[in-house]
Amino acid sequence: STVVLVFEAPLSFEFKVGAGQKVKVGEVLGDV
Amino acid sequence: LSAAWKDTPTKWYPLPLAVGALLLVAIDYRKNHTGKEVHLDEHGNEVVKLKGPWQVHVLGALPLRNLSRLWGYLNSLELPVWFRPFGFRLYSYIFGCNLDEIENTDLTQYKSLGDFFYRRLKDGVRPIADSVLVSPADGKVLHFGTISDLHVEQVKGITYSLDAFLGVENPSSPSSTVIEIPKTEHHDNKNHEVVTDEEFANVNGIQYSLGNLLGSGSTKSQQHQPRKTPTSTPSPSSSGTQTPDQTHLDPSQSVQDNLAHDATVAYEMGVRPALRRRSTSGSDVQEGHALNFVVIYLAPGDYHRFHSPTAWIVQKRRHFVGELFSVSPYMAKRLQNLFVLNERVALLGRWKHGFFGMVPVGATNVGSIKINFDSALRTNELHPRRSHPPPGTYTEATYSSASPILGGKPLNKGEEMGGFCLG
Repeated sequence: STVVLVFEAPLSFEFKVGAGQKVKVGEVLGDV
Repeated sequence: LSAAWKDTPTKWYPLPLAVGALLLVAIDYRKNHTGKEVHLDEHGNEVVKLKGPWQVHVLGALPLRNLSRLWGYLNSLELPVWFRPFGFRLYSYIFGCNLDEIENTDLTQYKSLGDFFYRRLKDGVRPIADSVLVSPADGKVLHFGTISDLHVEQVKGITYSLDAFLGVENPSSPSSTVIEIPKTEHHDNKNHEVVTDEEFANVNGIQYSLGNLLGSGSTKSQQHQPRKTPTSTPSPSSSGTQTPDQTHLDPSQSVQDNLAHDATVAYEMGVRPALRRRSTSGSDVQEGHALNFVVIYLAPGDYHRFHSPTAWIVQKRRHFVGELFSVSPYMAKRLQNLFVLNERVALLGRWKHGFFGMVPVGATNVGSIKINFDSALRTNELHPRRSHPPPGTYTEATYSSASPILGGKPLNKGEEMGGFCLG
């Protein structure tokens, strides 16, 4: 199963994860 | 048998040409008559095709939905109590589940593998980070980035249409059914309406200035008191006698409280969704903003409930009935339009930066998607062959009745939203 997020954000938004990285609920994905 | 197994020589010989020709005809027939090649709408905006190497076409020929349902049925069977701890420990060992963090550590209490698969976690084992966007699920980040030209990159070099993925606004489409989700809170549905900044919400004859309710200042301590107009005094009870308790249960007072609560929620979220009619397709991005995406893959051993990744308001959901291909990284690299072909639930709404969409996508082993606040949603249902909706079509439900001011269902960051079930 997969969860896809699609969202509008300011250009200053930055992902804080890398492809292939394991994440858990509540961990940072990105920030403005 | 042993001798036959060891001594019988393997003899390879070519299949007759006719068999190969029949196979090709069967594949072509299936491709053209079972909806694999589909126009999303009658205007030809997007065509979804089953594309990929031969392995993909072999998988496409399998009855994946029926297999998924059978898998779900088998995993719903109640297991003997003595077998449960052993069986679930073995499963956890194979798929890497952490049994220390599950809510109910007594494994005999999980009746089936499906029950164990949809397990809860202990409170506090998933702290929510202080960030605008957090992970909605346990899993692996497959891909992320910025969406350009309304096309989402599935893997490097392979894209799919955002419109095909989320659906396009087309209320006249006969395949789109609008369902109003029954509200669970005490609101007056008849008087619910979308209003502009300058308008007032009118509920039970009491008018509220939304500007005052939502506030435009920067402090959270602002009082959100509704303004009652002189002409809108609630009519007294016909009996003329009211006890203090009855006064407390006055419906208009309850509505007033709910409105004030919703306004406070909206203020704290920084979201004002019901104030302007805006598209929820994500195509009207504000200047200085961009559309982003991230794909998180949940492996079989992962915790399979998903949570709200931010504070946002879900305004509608679109349920796309499709195929149930595996969504593993192996398939994502090979099957184009994988996420457009598969069954999925697109939850669309707004957050403080604009459009926000969250899409749980089903797979062969986990075809059922649950949304906690949407009991009307039914996924991976058995459809008779003739009435099976073609891929690309969806049924739509709006959550506007959940809150008159917010125009949808408000969710806090980290709040559990639903999950995936086996089969």
